[in-house]
Amino acid sequence: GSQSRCRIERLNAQEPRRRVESEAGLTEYFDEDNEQFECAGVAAHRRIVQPGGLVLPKFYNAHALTYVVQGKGIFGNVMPGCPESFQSFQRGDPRTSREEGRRGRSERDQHQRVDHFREGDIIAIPAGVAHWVYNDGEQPIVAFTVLDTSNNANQLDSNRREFLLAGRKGRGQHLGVEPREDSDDFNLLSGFDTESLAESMGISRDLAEKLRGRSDDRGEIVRVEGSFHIVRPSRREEGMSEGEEREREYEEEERERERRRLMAN
Amino acid sequence: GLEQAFCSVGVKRNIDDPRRADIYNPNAGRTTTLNSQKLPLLRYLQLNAVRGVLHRNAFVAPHWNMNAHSIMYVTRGNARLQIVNDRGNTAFNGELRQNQLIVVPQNFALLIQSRSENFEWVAIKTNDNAMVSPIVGKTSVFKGLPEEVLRNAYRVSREEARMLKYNRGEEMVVLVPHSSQSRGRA
Repeated sequence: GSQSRCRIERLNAQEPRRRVESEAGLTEYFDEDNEQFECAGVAAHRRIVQPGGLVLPKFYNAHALTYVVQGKGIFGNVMPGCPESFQSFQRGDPRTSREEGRRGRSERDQHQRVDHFREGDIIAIPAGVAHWVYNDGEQPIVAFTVLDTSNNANQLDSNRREFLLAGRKGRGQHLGVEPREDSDDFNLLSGFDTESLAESMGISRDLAEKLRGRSDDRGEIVRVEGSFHIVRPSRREEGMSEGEEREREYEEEERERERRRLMAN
Repeated sequence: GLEQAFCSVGVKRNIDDPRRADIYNPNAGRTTTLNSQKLPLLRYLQLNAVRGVLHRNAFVAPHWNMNAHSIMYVTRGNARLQIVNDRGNTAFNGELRQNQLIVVPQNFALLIQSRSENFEWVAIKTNDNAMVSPIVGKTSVFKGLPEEVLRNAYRVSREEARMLKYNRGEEMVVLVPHSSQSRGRA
């Protein structure tokens, strides 16, 4: 079937055909029905995340690679069974416990690894793995993503699928000659009834209703109000100023360039 | 070569024996997984199997199969199943009884609650190392996410975010009914 879709006589430059706007950004999708994408068994999109924007947790039905065209931020891939290795406290340390006690429990957290990224980075996102992104920079993040829907990791049909774990996807606008709108997509939890969700998670009905997010109209990229404190290593915590940090990064890049030049020789 | 590869390879393994359970909670139930690490032939078949037993009103945590479809066949009892697709729509919401089967497509979210004394099933999955991603519990997505992400994603307080992460404590996959959990704590 896929081979017959590859009888292409003429190739065309493609531009995004559908746009979905959110509170703090937008996503533009390339036309998956185009024979070029069908032949290659891939889907592609471009996402723009405004400063302070958070791409809500979601996963794809296929492996994906993202190239960061512009901006910087942090992201996390959440793999089931991996340890919550980023911790803001140490159990059993009496000094830490006392300190925590003074500050109250409000600042404690532990979660899986998070990573920084910046312009020029490639980020790998395995199929079925939940991930999120936060823009902690001063300019919008622009990221280009390709999903390999024909890979064996995707056992569904060749359509791209995004499974939201929170929020809800706004109506898509088709760009071009016949502009039209899609219907809304909701998050996975919204498909469970409130009672079952509350009971299985051991939470109140009110909180379960919030998880379902039926009345959440912020979209899939939301604006973070106030600060966004998560546990992550920072060079500045080691007493390094922002200028020194940039200088260190520049030196590392120089070393990397030199290493590559020597390898080429 | 063929002889070495196939003729002497193990082809069976019991997954009904409770002593072989991989996940066990006396108040909720158990699951036993047979994958290609336990039975290498499954690597060739690209299939694996899960045996599950769930006590009355206990849950299988909301989860999705990351890399496989799951074909669930009920061997005893009945349970309520809810299955959700990528658009957040309920693809199935109903009861599954003995001798009935349902196909749970890859990535679709699934929640099971036993309605009988013992709900028992076997699931054949289309990957020799099928992986499951639970939403709550010890090895869950919620536990791996920073509190700030949960807070902003669901517009909840810090306390509520913490409840989402830790309310199910060390429980994994098979969950005790919440009401009996409260009684236990009391």
